[in-house]
This record gives sequence, C-alpha cells and structure tokens, in this order.
Amino acid sequence: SGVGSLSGSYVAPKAVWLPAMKAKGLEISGTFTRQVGAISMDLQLTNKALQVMTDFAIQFNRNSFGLAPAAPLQVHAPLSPNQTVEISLPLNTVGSVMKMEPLNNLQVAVKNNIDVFYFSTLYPLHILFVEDGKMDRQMFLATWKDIPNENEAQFQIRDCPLNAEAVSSKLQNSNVFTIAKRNVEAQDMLYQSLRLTNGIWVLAELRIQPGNPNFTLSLKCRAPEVSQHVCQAYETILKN
Amino acid sequence: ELDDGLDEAFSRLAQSRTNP
Repeated sequence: SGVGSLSGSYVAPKAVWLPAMKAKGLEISGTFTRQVGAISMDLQLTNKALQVMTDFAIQFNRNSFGLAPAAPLQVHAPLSPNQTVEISLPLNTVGSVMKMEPLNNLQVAVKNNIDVFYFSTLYPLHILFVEDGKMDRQMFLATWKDIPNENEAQFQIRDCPLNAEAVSSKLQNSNVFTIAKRNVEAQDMLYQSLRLTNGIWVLAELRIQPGNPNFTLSLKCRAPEVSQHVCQAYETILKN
Repeated sequence: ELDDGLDEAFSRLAQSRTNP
C-alpha cells in the first residue's frame, strides 16, 4: 500500500509511467500528491542507457482540469548510467483546459539530450479536492434539492471495514468534509461535500450499516461525469 | 450544532432517503 502523509491526502506508491525500453533507456516512475493545497508530481528518473542524460524538460498536453507544471523540471546534474534521481515537480491548475477521455487522463512529454518521449497517466481526482470544500449546511440542503435526480449517481464501496467516525476522519484528511450525520433505521447517513479546483461542487450521501463492510455512496453534482472518478477517489482514500 | 432548523432539515432528508 502507499504512504500516508501527515498533512495531506493519500499518496499512492510510485508506478512506472515510462519503461526504459520505450524511452531509449530513460525510466520514469511517479505519483501525485496534495499537501496543504500544493499539488505535485513526484518523479523518479533512472538512466538505464549507456550514455549520460542531460537537458531534461517536461510538458503536459491540455487536460480536463488545467493541470500544468508550475516550474521547470529541475535535474541539477547530468544523469549518469544507472543513476536515479527523485524530483518533486510542483503543479498548478491554471493551464489550458480540454476535456479528456477518461476525464483524469494526462498526456506528458519529457525530453532529454537523446530524444523526446511521450506517456499517459491517470491522476486520482482527490489531488483536486480543495481545502475549503466544506459547504455551508443551508447551501448543502438547497443544492441537494436543486440538483435534479438524473444527476445522482449511486455506487457500492465494498469491503471497507470502518465505522462512520473513522470514515469521516479519513475522508477529511483528503478534503472531503462531513456536514451532517444522521442515524436512521440503524444506518449512519453521512452528508458530505467537496469542491474541485475548477469550482465544481460534489455533494455526497454515504450510508453505513454497523457490521456491514459495504457502503452505499450517492453523489450529486452538476457535472455528473466527475462522479465515477470521485467514487474512485473515495475507494482509494478509504481503503488505504 | 446550532438549533437553526437545519438539524431538523437534515433529519428529514435522511428519513426521506431511507423511506422514499
């Protein structure tokens, strides 16, 4: 499993995004983090070629949420054969926007002195959950009523042996805020909100029955195409 | 929580979702 972070969202372990055989010896592994509002792409570059690598640069294609490098890719010294460097690339969300399929797809180009290489990766949506995503309770009730039923999506989150308190606290570490909790017919009903970096609000109802590790998550959003990715983020956060 | 009528509104919402 991945590493938690003290002051931020869940961070998945690094995965290989660009295998050396597809990039003339350059191997890239990475993951995404969000810590106190700062998004970054944490990269590991390994030189598996026979020659030194220099002149690194990185560029993102337009993407659904405008993710873009906030600084150049800083590799301070030439990368010798068999050498690995760890780099944290700060990101912002003010880049060009183009809806991608799937929504969380990111196309990346990396260059060095040898060539330019391309790869795609999927980012977890919770890196876009902002710190001030707790909706006012009155606003929540009004918005819940206002969003049409067609925009409600329902999901099952299976095999999650946590109680309502643990669920709330885990989700809050990733900027999903519990606004109200009710117990009806022996079920805990959690009402929650989150907001994405582009201003989209997502309202949630999470049903938990004591002793039952399967939860029902209902999401209401004016942009319903984000719902399945938000559900995936819930699963990732709750199961790690 | 403040007794501003919202507590009751959330209770009604939860009830209506359980017994539509």
